[in-house]
Amino acid sequence: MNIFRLAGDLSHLLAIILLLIKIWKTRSCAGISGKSQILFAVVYISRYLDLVTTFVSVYNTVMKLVFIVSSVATLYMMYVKFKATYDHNHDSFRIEFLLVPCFVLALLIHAAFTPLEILWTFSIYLEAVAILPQLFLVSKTGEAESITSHYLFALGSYRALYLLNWIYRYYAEGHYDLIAIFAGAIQTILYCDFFYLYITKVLKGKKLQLPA
Amino acid sequence: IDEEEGHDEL
Repeated sequence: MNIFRLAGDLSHLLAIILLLIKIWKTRSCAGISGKSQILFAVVYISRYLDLVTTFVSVYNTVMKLVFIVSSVATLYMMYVKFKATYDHNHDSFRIEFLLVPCFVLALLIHAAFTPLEILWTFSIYLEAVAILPQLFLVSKTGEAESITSHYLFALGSYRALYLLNWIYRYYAEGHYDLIAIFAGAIQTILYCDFFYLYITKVLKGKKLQLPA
Repeated sequence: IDEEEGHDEL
């Protein structure tokens, strides 16, 4: 564990907590893509199946459980409890266009052809693009509430910090995982446009609004 | 991947 990895994990945790607080406090999931949240739940569940086969550390186990439980709780809030506030019409991204190619890619490019490893690889590829429905929703409505912007910033920062962690681990431990590094770089690149808007608008107290 | 330890990151 190094400072980049810890900061990345905490940023990820912060993102999830921000999202749950936003939905709970405003009693609304307006502006949040249920499609992205479905993809994140699929990511965590398919990646953390190793909870039952491999013990890494208490920290690792607790974080995995938190990510799975919070993603399912978010889905419950969006599709059951605050269903009426969910923005169906704008959240029209077709997730099968992400799910199927990621699964096929995982079957083709992986470290080992075992069910758990294929699912882990699938989750890594899927996580890289899981935010696309959310970014698509923001682009369709042309704006995002400030707490939604903070959520996206924390979520994007997490993988960017992991990139630093992987650079550190390569030099410090000789450890590297090309699949995770490649997907993590794609994931971070997808947020760049949003990072720019966040820094130039939201941090200056303005609402995140896209030019018409 | 390390056969013994699996994936140690989140």
